[in-house]
Amino acid sequence: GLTAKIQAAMKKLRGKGKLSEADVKSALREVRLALLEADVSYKVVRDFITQVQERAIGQGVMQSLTPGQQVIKIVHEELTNLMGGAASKLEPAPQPPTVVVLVGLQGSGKTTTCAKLARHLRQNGRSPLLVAADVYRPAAIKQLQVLGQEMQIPVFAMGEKHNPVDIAQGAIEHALSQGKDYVLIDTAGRLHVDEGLMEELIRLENNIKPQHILLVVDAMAGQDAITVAKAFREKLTLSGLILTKLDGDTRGGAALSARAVTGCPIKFVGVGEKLDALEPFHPERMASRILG
Amino acid sequence: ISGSSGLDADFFAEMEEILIMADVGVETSLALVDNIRREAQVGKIHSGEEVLDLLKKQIAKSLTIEKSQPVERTDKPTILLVVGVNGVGKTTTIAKLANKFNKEGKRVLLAAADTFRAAAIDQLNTWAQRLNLDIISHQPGADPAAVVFDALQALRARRLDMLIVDTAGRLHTKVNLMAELEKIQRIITREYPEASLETLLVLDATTGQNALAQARVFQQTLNLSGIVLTKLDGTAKGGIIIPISREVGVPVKYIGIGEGLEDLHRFSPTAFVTALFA
Ligand SMILES: Nc1nc2c(ncn2[C@@H]2O[C@H](COP(=O)(O)OP(=O)(O)OP(=O)(O)O)[C@@H](O)[C@H]2O)c(=O)[nH]1
Ligand SMILES: Nc1nc2c(ncn2[C@@H]2O[C@H](COP(=O)(O)OP(=O)(O)OP(=O)(O)O)[C@@H](O)[C@H]2O)c(=O)[nH]1
Ligand SMILES: [Mg+2]
Ligand SMILES: [Mg+2]
Repeated sequence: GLTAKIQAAMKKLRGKGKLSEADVKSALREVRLALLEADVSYKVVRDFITQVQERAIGQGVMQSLTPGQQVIKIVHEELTNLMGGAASKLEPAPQPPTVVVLVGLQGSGKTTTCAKLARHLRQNGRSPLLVAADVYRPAAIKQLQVLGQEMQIPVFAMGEKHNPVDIAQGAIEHALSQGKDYVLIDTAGRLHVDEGLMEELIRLENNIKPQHILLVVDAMAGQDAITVAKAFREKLTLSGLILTKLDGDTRGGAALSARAVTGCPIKFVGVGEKLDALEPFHPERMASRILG
Repeated sequence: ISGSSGLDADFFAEMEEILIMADVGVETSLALVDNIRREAQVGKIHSGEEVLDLLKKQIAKSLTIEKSQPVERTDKPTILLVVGVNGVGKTTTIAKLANKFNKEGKRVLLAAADTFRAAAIDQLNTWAQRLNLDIISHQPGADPAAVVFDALQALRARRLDMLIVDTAGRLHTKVNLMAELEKIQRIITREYPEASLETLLVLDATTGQNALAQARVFQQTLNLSGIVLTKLDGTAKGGIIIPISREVGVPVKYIGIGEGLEDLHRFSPTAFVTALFA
């Protein structure tokens, strides 16, 4: 893997005698390639390599007896730090209910994740209410209702003829009257460049002031993940990210791109289609996975 | 592309950057630009515009797979088996295809063979109702092979022109689920050998390098006849189809450019390449 490639690059360089800054840079080329192949966005890779390079040179990698090992260690540490702390919880609001809204591109896994989060919360002693606020996709409401039914968790719906803001407000009133302490709102998938639909989310945020807005990102997303995450961050107050479909073999570089450009923690990861397939985020594991 | 019309290192670096950021992948991007740099030298081409034009033509050519035929046949019934990983747009693409062929006068039947995901049958059923098309479905949790079997009987008995089969999304790494698809494809070729079978892999333009792995594995398991690249109405370029074309050789037949019934276009290599560099 990458470790072997860096070792090989370093070996070639050491044959020349003392290492130079340029030598360190060329060994880092292997890291750059690995990150790009892992779908980390171009600019994020560039910034990351610059960061690692400065640290490597600053820490005297050039004088080290094992420069290859040192570089790898620095890369792993820097990447793990960047992936962020493990804080896989949805902090409660000062007053109940704690409102959580899931947003993201079409097909990223919002509806399934919404249901998984409800299950997770109930396992932790909470009393969640699911809210079907996707009024566009055929049978989206039914999809959430089927999942809620499966878990015996209530789903608040007003049908497709109401707008998401009204549905959200109705859901919060219902939660208060029913003693539900978490309200999880599933929204329709949308493009970050769809002004009307992004405006709808902005209205939703201004109206119900949720405690959490979570951007759901497909782990197999490519270079464009940075553009998408940036756009959602600019229009909304994001509080966290959820990475889905990590049960596949994608390296998941989009996680780094999204994290770097939003500054938000990755709260959970989806690792399967079943409702129990939600895990806390492990930054070190993700770093290793991305590096391949 | 940079303001300078000269061919300096910056020019080629910029080309590589555009390709990589379009999800063409590092290896293919470097190979494409390396090739074009040598051709520029050999051909004594000095203008950046000319070199870019040459690159675009080469990519468009590599995306034009000669044996690519349109999906529908007029001489025999057509069966479209639509497959792909989770959430890429299979069900929506089926609605678009059904709409297109229905408007062209074909009698189309739908098969709701995603019996697993919550409300998958309801979702396809909604489209069937909107389009006033027949649909074969069982209850959630039923054997998808049984749904397909019934649909094949209906296709024959009702003397229809086309059957489109919706399948559950599945990651290519799930061996048992891929085996299920292979079984479904085998049932179709065994029960209805006289039909023209097209197996379409749906890929999401927002997917990165993993789309190449998806194409490889789906092609290994099934005999794919085409790719549908969806969500090109976003900002992702879908450049991964370039290495896929080189390595897997399956032609892109349609692109999805939105969530409505009309948002399906025939794939055009030149239009795609123009958008790639836009
Ligand atoms: N393998 C796997 N599949 C997942 C995961 N999360 C969601 N899915 C699947 O991905 C597909 C899309 O999930 P949805 O929950 O419908 O996605 P969505 O974001 O709500 O889609 P839209 O509402 O259309 O934007 C479904 O087939 C899900 O079962 C995951 O972690 N792993
Ligand atoms: N913007 C855009 N959205 C699309 C396109 N094609 C599909 N979608 C959306 O993507 C989401 C997922 O579409 P589906 O048709 O349910 O995808 P699927 O592959 O059948 O999903 P599973 O059956 O769960 O694996 C829906 O919200 C669709 O409206 C497209 O070309 N552009
Ligand atoms: Mg949904
Ligand atoms: Mg589907």
